[in-house]
Amino acid sequence: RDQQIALKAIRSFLQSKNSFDVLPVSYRLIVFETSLLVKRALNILLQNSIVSAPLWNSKTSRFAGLLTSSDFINVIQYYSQNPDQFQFVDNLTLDGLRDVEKAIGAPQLETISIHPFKSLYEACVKMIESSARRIPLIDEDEKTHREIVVSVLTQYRILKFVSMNCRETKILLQPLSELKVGTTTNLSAVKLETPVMDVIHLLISQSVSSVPIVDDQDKLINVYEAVDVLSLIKGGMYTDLSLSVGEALIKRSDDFEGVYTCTLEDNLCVILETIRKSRLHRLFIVDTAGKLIGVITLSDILKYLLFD
Amino acid sequence: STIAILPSSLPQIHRAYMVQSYPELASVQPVVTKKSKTRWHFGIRSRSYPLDVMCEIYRALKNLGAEWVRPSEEELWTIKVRWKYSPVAQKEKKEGQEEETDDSVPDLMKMQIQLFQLEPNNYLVDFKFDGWESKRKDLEEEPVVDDEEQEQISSFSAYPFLHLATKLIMELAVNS
Amino acid sequence: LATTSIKHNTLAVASVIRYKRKYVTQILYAPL
Repeated sequence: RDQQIALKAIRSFLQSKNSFDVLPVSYRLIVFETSLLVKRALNILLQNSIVSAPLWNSKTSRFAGLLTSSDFINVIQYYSQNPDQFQFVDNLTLDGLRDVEKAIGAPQLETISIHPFKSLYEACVKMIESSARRIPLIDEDEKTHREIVVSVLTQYRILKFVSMNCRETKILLQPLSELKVGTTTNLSAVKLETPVMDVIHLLISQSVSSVPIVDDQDKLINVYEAVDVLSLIKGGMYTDLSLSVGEALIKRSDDFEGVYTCTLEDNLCVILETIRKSRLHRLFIVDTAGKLIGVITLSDILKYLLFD
Repeated sequence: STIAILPSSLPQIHRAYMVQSYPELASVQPVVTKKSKTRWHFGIRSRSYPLDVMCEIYRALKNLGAEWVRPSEEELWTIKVRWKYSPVAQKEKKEGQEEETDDSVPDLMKMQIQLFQLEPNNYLVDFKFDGWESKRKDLEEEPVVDDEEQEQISSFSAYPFLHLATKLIMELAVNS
Repeated sequence: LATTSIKHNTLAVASVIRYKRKYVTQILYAPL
């Protein structure tokens, strides 16, 4: 009963607030011109500790979608299929990413967006429908009627906003074992020795943003995330296609907070409390011996809060 | 709560584990996302002689096809610029069809460029967005907007202004 | 207008604008 009361309260909260409410009073927004080199854009993302940025086409004076880790994964995929095209990859500009997408047959990511004054509930529905993890907030310039990229809202920011402002999250005490949340069946896992290229192919083929790494007893020992691809390209290691995922993870920067785990005894109250305090993007469900059972992503949590 | 961070996933522990198994990996360094704070300046600095700076700016504006109001005596160090900014229409232009320019969209961006003296022989050139103008209402003064409407109009995109500022700064950098 | 020094052939410019009641520092990175 408490669980239902909390879900009702959270849903009406999300319907009563809009995306603009989530934005701080003062914030910055980094945007790249589409004529920028991909490798330059990568440096700027890493330097600012961000993993995505909106693109702006100065020729058409229009918003040109978002640069995300999927684009970098496509570049690595393209390179693994055309190892002789190192120079092409090195001189690739952000406009060229669309051609790379076509060359490897990657799905053209539909650029969803929403007006900042639409409800948070609608923003969540759009992200869940398009399995996007972030959504650009677009308004229209009064004079030139061209798009204004006001900001980009992520699933993490929305869940953090809910956990900070919705006290009903405190009564979401039903254990995960009783909820149908997350994935606990046919999870693809790899070993530390698995070539990182195979892991990247898994990210694409399973359209997931992380692959768990287990030892011979199926104990979880690490996770390769889509954003790790940025360090792989930055380090120029993607040219060594035989690299193991264990070696690739050595490139991870020291400010990586680590992989979050939980058990089926945990509940959404403690999970949302953890999201309020730390930047986590998924939790791996393990048993008391640390064996991998499943994964619960921010999309899973949002889907449950909105539609269960 | 049994939520925890997996110790073997912490970078230092993972690195130690990998080096223990493969000693040759000791040389591989993590990507240092050097937090070199981006250093921001107001406008662009110049140590040249003020009149030379102004000359450089007028030359750059001319090369970029911008127009400006003839400077008045008391405002020698301010340039009121007007810049035709007609981006390529998004829709592919059909063969032979003359470029449809959406007349309702103003395509003359106004910008104010001002030279400031920070201290003897240290100058600063600042750029400020100064609204849009459509080619028809030539030089008509922008209607005075009251505060409430100003609140509304504040949703403007700075990107066209930032883009033209980069072109001007690059022109100045290349010339100098 | 705020600017950074040109590095690796890339220039960054920024301006703070008011969007409704909030302030956005819009930063644009462009190649030389």
